[in-house]
Amino acid sequence: LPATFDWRDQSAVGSVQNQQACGGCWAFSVVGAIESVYAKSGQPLKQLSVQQVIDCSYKNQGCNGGSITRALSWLKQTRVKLVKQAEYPYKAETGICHLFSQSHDGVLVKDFAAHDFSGLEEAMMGRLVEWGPLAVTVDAISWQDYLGGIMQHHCSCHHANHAVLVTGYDTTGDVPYWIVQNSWGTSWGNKGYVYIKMGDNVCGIADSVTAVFL
Amino acid sequence: SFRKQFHRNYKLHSDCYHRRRSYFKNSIKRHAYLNSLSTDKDSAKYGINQFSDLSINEFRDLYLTATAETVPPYSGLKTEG
Repeated sequence: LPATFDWRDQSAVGSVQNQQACGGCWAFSVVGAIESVYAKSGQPLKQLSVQQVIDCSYKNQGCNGGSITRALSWLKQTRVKLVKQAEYPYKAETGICHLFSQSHDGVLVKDFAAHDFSGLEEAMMGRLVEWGPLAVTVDAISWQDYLGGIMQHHCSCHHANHAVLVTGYDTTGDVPYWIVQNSWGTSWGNKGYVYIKMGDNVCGIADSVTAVFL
Repeated sequence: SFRKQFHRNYKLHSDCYHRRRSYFKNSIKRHAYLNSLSTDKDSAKYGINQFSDLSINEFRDLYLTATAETVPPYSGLKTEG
């Protein structure tokens, strides 16, 4: 494995989004993963609709919360195509699901894999490089006050409550860290990213790791 | 300064202002505690950001809304399909 790796360097990661006053982090991480895997396959990076997932993934609660795996199960089972963001723009509130015909252009999720990598973060590095950016859940209670740097302490792994996208890692310094894209805008953290120490399952980053296959 | 930077429009000395000021003060205390234990060069830094006038409960209710399903341990075997 390379000592440092970031899917942003392959132009396979969308820009940092801002979920605003909507608890739709789970949809942002799912759609971010799909965008990246789509771009990884050689297609141009395109922004897909988070609002479609929020409105239509009926087993989740829209802006009141949801789960990565439930959203991906819905996409896989219904074979709903994810349309472009421009066709179904973000409103930061739950709305009525807009349906598109099956012939409408969009991205189809073929499958996904969700695993617990706690104690196996080196294997998780390999899967990140092979499969693409990974949608993960974390305990983000202490993220309220984060400004930047590598999060190494004060981040328990007891209760997952937030969903984000792991885009890379860096093991070249004294403290190896995961590179994680958040959905709280670019003014938060390191231009919208948080760095999390590797190896100790800090924030529970390895507890529930999901990869998408298109 | 905070209100200007983060475009808060609650008026000075209103109920809302006092409540937000109280949450802001609590966040300053949290920053001092968190930074006192993060002394390494590369360690995370904690301080004032757009969430500093939210209570912990407000922050949790608004932004920490994801749930995680129990997933199997990674075995190294291919599971696609």
